[in-house]
Amino acid sequence: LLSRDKLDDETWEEIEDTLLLADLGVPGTTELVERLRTRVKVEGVSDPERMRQILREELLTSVNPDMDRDLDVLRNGRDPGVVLVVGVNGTGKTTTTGKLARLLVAEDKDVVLGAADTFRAAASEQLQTWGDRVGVPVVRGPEGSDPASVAFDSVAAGIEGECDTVVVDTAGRLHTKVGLMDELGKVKRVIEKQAPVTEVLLVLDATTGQNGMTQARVFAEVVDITGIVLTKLDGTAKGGIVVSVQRELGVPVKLVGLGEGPDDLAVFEPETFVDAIID
Amino acid sequence: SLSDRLTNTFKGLRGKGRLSEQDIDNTVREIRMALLDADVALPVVRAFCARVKERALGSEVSEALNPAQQIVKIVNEELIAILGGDTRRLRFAKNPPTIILLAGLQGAGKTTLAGKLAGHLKSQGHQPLLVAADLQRPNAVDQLQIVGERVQVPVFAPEPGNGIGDPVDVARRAKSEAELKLHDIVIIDTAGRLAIDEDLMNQLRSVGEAVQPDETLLVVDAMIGQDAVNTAVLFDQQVGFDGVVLTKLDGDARGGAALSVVGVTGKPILFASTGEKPEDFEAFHPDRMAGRILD
Ligand SMILES: Nc1nc2c(ncn2[C@@H]2O[C@H](COP(=O)(O)OP(=O)(O)OP(=O)(O)O)[C@@H](O)[C@H]2O)c(=O)[nH]1
Ligand SMILES: Nc1nc2c(ncn2[C@@H]2O[C@H](COP(=O)(O)OP(=O)(O)OP(=O)(O)O)[C@@H](O)[C@H]2O)c(=O)[nH]1
Ligand SMILES: [Mg+2]
Ligand SMILES: [Mg+2]
Repeated sequence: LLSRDKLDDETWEEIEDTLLLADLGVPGTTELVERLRTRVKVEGVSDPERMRQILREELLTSVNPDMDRDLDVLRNGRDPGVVLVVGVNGTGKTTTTGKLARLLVAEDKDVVLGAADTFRAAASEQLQTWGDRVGVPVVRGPEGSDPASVAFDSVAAGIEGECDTVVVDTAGRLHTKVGLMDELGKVKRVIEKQAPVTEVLLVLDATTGQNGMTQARVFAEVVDITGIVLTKLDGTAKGGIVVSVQRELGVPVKLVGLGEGPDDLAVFEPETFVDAIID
Repeated sequence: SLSDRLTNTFKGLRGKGRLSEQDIDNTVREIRMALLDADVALPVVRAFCARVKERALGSEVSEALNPAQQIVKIVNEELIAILGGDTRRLRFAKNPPTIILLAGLQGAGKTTLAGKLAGHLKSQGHQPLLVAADLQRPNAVDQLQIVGERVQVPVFAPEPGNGIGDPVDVARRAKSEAELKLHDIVIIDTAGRLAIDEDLMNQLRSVGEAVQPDETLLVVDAMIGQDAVNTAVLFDQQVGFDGVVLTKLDGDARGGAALSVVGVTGKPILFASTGEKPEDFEAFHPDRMAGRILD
């Protein structure tokens, strides 16, 4: 990007293309380009290298580098931390649940997993495999049973065992399905009869386009999300949709998924994210 | 909707008489934004808008009573032409079994689709065989077995998966199994993979070379954004596919990916998946898709 030696209309087009291709969307791109034009005018920029620096700065600003991205997942006094993992179908919730368990086990924490996807074929088996792989117990229920009761049981097990963290995996559901969103709200309420949910992670696939914004809005309304996990960032997609999600909802991206193995989970780093877009 | 946006653009032009090229450019700009909002990939938007501009400069618009509506009509026609151009049915082999290979990114909906396709073909009088060739995702073999049970289609799962077994070997053996047990259709489920994962793309190509599929279907999530182009082009270059299935159309994603994928590969979308149940499966409707993208 900006590898030629002059600044002209083509440069602006190149910048706009880069942002659009990263799934920043039309309003996000337009707004960022406006800020760049203002700075270029005010600062009298004419060299592409300086332009590139400014673009990097402005893109970094729009990702809000000072946001608090801490995970509130550990025991607080009498209650284990309770993490609820939510999102639409196929984004990587179950895999992320397993990776999160691995992260905590590596820090010597006691973890229980709740297989509250009682609907999809072999969902609890999949989470069981993850539990076995990373060395944590998994609470399951019969297929087709009430997800809220499995969630409840997993939190009860976490309290009973004086664990540090309970991570509850839920079924993928499209935000447009009112019945399923109601069910998710109920899962959260039922858990909170015993212990507060300390972290609600919305799992977003990095390949998602503008629909990611709608997903986040609805999930935020129904279960009040506290963090985003951006998965499959090891692919070619840039995940630019999170820029508008963070801005509009004030919810930080806390983690990124970088592969299918237990260790492929990292803390979200604004600089790395920005460099991947403009490099 | 695009119709509203263009009507607004044209409000300022009333009584101006002939449309200038600038007027057309402003209109095409609105179309470009509408398509990008709908997640159509940028290179496809460019090519599409160039084509629309070409037509918009012609007499069909300059002599139209309602130029805005005429341009919307052009956009709709061009969209349907691309989306529906080569639309066709599933191709069966002259000599059975017909081999269908499913491919795509992680989580696109392949395993679920395998069941739907099997159920649909069985209801049409075929004897399909499902093949569990995803030996890597945890319990993918179990998932396919359950999916197969739900539509009462047998599943060939000689390897347990979870890291054990070779997909190329399973595919080969599945073909022999189908010939032996007289299944006229073989549907092979494979592991989701990134288009830039060389090893896994080589593996998928090897599966194809081993069994020579009659149809390789790229399964694409309707909510995918700009990455649709990279994915489609790389899968086509590295493995090759014959048709596309668009999934999760029961959501409210605009689905611009449909135009992106067909636009860059020329391959037709054959089916639409519209839910998680086996019956949530239908032929792809280009006109409905066009309406959804322009909405
Ligand atoms: N490359 C890559 N693949 C991932 C990542 N996270 C998850 N996956 C893969 O994405 C696919 C779907 O993952 P799941 O964990 O089953 O997704 P899910 O959200 O639980 O799916 P549902 O429960 O069916 O809604 C699997 O093939 C995972 O291995 C990631 O960060 N990178
Ligand atoms: N709402 C909806 N969900 C779907 C549709 N197709 C698949 N799903 C769901 O999407 C999720 C992923 O589906 P899978 O069939 O496991 O996807 P996959 O491509 O096999 O995933 P990998 O094998 O990990 O690459 C599951 O929760 C499915 O139930 C659809 O058309 N609509
Ligand atoms: Mg899951
Ligand atoms: Mg699968």
